[in-house]
Amino acid sequence: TETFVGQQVLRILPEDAFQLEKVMELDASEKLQLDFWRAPTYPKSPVDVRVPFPSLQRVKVFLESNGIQYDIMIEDLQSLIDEEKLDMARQRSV
Amino acid sequence: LQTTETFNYAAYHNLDEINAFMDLLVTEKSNLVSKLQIGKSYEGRPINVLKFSTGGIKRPAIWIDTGIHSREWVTQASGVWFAKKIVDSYGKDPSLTSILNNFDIFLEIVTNPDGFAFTHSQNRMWRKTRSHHSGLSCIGVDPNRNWDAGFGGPGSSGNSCTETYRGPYANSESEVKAIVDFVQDHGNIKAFISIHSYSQLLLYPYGYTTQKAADHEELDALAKKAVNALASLHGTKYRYGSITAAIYPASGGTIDWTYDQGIKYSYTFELRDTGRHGFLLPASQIVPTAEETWLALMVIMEHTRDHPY
Repeated sequence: TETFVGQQVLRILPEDAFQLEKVMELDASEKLQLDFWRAPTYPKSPVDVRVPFPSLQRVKVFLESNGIQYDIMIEDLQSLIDEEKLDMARQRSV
Repeated sequence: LQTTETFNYAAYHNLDEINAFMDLLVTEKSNLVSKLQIGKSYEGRPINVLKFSTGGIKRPAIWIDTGIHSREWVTQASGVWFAKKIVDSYGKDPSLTSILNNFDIFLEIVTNPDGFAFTHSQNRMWRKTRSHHSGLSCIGVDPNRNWDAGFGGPGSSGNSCTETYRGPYANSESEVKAIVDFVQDHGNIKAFISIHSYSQLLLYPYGYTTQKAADHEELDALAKKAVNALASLHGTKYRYGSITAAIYPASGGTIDWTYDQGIKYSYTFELRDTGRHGFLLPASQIVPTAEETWLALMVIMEHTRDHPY
């Protein structure tokens, strides 16, 4: 079973066309293994991206160095998945 | 599971549980609901569709599918709720009753069964099908890029390892081909609604071109009415528009193909992300999501009933 330990989902808010282009560069980078839940579209439109643990630092540094605003939408993806599993098991037992 | 009354609609269920639910619904309401198998998935699972019909042969029909992207669990869960809502409303809700007296409704609750099973057993974040095409390094095709509508164009990928991989050719995925064959064989589907999550959007063609659909004004006005109805229940805000205008170019998408087949009322939903949980929307939000979406579905179905073409 695939685990998502250490993975986070970031919500990025590109302010203008330049920042949007930078986020699109991230989207194009295969090395980072990013999973865009909500792809870049227009400036000021949120972009949600799941970031594997090994890429986390690089992505955050990239965003910060380009002045792109972001926050952590899901702090610990695996814990949410575990919670969901537990909830399903609990419902079944009921 | 004893009856569909005791089924827990406020919880996520796996494929076996959803299949059991469908069988039970058919058993309980065999005068209204039947189960059709329209094909088999890549891994050999049946592709099941619920048919709600009050009689007649090849009546005009409304198609609803949920969960072509397997990780979007609130979508399949909403599909289960819609199925129950349809049987409960028939004979009680005059509008739904009149729709069913004139139209059949087809509901495909798990459009990508292999992917859905995989999200329950191996990888919660799996989105694509589970097919493997020879010579390719990665598994899976995005079934919402695999339709014969601008196939291979912008907004789809030729790299099998990406989430938007379009597949080697249009309809390469048995899950897509099954619907294509069904729609073409039926020939009298008047509305086609494909439901995804998340990001709260109601979209209409086109995604493969920036050209406006011939029925753009009507589709736009109907979308506005539908999202207003949706918002009336819990205040959930949706944006609406053509795929290219509201989000981005996406070639090979479901409703572009259905629209080009002559199904005027072709729409796709992106359901809730309230609370910023993304694909991990808490189960407590399933029923509210389904309830509000139902209001929008009713607007589209009523319009389809009242505007024959």
